[in-house]
Amino acid sequence: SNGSSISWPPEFHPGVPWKGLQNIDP
Amino acid sequence: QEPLTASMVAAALPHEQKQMIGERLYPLVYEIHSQLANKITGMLLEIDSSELLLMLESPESLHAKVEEALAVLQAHQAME
Repeated sequence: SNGSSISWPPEFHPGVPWKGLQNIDP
Repeated sequence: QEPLTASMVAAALPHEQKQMIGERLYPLVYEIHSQLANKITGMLLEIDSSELLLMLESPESLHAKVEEALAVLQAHQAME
């Protein structure tokens, strides 16, 4: 399909809550 | 910036632990691989917090893990 992007790994950006944290503390 | 200690991390909630470590880890990863630092840091944060703390204090361990993560990332991207 079009517009697909790699969703893994959850990127870390300084000062921004890490997306991967959703898996740790839902 | 004060060094991140095991006791500081242990006192934090699980989701805070990773964030605290990530903030310290990112600049180090950026020095090794600036272009993919965001992804590599995200990958490394999936490692156990105690091991991440050791990596923060050991540039050699960190470097090895960054190379490992990079190889996994490239393999993953090749499959996409």
